[in-house]
Amino acid sequence: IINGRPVQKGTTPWTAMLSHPDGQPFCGGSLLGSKWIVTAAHCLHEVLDSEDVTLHHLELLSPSAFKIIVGKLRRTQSDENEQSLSVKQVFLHPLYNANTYENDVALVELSRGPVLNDFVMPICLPQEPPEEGAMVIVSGWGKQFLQRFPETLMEIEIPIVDYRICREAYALLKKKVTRDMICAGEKEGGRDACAGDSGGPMVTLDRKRGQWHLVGTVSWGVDCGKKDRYGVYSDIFHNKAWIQTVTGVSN
Amino acid sequence: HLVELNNMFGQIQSPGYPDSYPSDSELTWNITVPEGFRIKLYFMHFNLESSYLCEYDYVKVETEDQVLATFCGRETTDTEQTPGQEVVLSPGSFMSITFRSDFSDEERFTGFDAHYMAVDVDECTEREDEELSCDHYCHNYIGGYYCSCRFGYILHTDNRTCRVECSDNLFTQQTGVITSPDFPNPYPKSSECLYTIELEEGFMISLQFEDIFDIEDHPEVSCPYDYIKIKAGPKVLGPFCGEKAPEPINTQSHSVQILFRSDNSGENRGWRLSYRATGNECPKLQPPVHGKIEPLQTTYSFKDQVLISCNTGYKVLKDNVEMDTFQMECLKDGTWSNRIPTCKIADCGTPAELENGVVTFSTRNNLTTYKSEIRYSCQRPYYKMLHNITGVYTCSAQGVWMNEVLGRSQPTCLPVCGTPTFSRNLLAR
Repeated sequence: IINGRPVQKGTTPWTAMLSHPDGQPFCGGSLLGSKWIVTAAHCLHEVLDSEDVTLHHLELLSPSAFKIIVGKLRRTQSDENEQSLSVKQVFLHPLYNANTYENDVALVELSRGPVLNDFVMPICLPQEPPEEGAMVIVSGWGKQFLQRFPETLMEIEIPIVDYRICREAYALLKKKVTRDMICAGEKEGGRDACAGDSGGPMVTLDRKRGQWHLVGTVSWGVDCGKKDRYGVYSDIFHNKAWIQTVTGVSN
Repeated sequence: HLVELNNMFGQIQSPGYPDSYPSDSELTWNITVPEGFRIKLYFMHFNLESSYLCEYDYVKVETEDQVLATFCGRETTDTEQTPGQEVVLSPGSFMSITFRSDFSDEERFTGFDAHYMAVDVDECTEREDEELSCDHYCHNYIGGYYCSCRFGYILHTDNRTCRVECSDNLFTQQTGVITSPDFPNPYPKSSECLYTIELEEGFMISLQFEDIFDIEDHPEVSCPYDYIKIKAGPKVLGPFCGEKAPEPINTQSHSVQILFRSDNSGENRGWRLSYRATGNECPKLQPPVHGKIEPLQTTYSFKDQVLISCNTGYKVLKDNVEMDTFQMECLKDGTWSNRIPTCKIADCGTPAELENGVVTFSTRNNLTTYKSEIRYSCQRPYYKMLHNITGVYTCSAQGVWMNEVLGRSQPTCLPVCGTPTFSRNLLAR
């Protein structure tokens, strides 16, 4: 997270860490329902070397190749409220395109759900599509400025950017922003997600219901925090139906 | 002379007809026609010497046992009778005609010319003799007749009386009514009816004659025609007949045979009896606490069955097995097949654990019996109950925890989402 601030303990109890068995974190995620993690699809397969990136040619991470930690705050040191959870199975979005990051969303089913408490709580699914200009909070353990990893979970508060503005900005870089994506950040850059934050939550407060809900998950971007380089996130509302079909979760 | 005639018709004339007949002669014609016919005789010409009471010349018509007519002279007077246009009919299939002339005949008498023919006897209309007439229906045909019977009856081998097939009446119910066939109409003739009352050992059958009792009898001889006999075990009661019904009979047996026999005559209305089988009485029963006995009777006897059931929320407990109802039977030795079971309050047992929730008992010492209440609640604030139900479950009469919305399904605690205990101050400017 570039230009972020440390997260206050217990204010983002849905944030999950995806880490290798050696404890090395590699992505973020969000707890959904009692035993599901929403994250980015590109977190869960080996880095590509061939052009053929259709779903069934991706080499998925095996459930035993990573674990999920919730209730986490510090990046590498253990926390008193963290719960380490094993993975039962992984579902990539059926229309995920590893080349273009379309539908870059995946679901991880946990073998056992965590114990919910003040530090572990699921995020709600959005009831409405995201609003341009709405303030959202993105959190993660990814790189900060000067490529250094943070000691603790960091967060930024940024606005959602108009889809067309974002699409045109990326068109100059020959990048395609599609309808299943959301952009957020400031035009002049500054606050942004970065490598290692992928899959992490973009949330906003639904004032009507007094609930935080998941707007998007960190997906991709060019550089981190540069001018006209918005962060691109996978739109959860766009894929809500698929998420509910797979998980059966409703708010 | 004797002439035997067997034709169905014929002519008979005096000797020498139409010349005068000789004196001092006697001629008999015996006419026989088949059964079912009679003979009709009539004269076309008649001219005999007349005499007081036809003592000289005459024609005599007779059957085996009676003189039908004696004719003489030319016309009928108060002492002589000529046939004129009269027809003489024989009662049966035989007629004998005798012509006699005495020794002196001053005048010339030309005698007679007679004709005869067989005519059918309509046994159906003529037969007075009850002994021989048809019992139900009579069908006359030329030369005879036959009988038939009403629906449900069978023509007896005597081809006259109608009997019924009534030898396989079996009664197995504990009570019943038995009557003679077609009661209260006259019972059929020539019938041998057998009514069997067959019950399980342990029952005692008692008989009671009712209403009309009318079986053909005889003033001196005991029931020589029709009668009813009752066989119960080794005992045989009867024969009964006449118009006075026998007294109520307690046969002391579980198997009784009633034999009713009728001969081929008589028009009597028969009889009707009701029977009841009772068994040994069993002791009075007390319903279990929280239960009831059905049917509730002052006394119970052999084969009576009762159903024990419990009030709502209680189950019948027998040999540690719970059931909804329990049946008992009064046995033939006057004991009950079982002891009265008890009624055990339905117990829903310890309620199932609720994932991410807890159960609390709303009644003293965590009762789990009928009507007890428990309350499921989810671990707040992290979980909340799906469907926003009360979580209150009541132990139902079927021994199942029931919720008014979910029925017997357990509630579900869903994670509460998006409402962290610690809230940040939004830094948005």
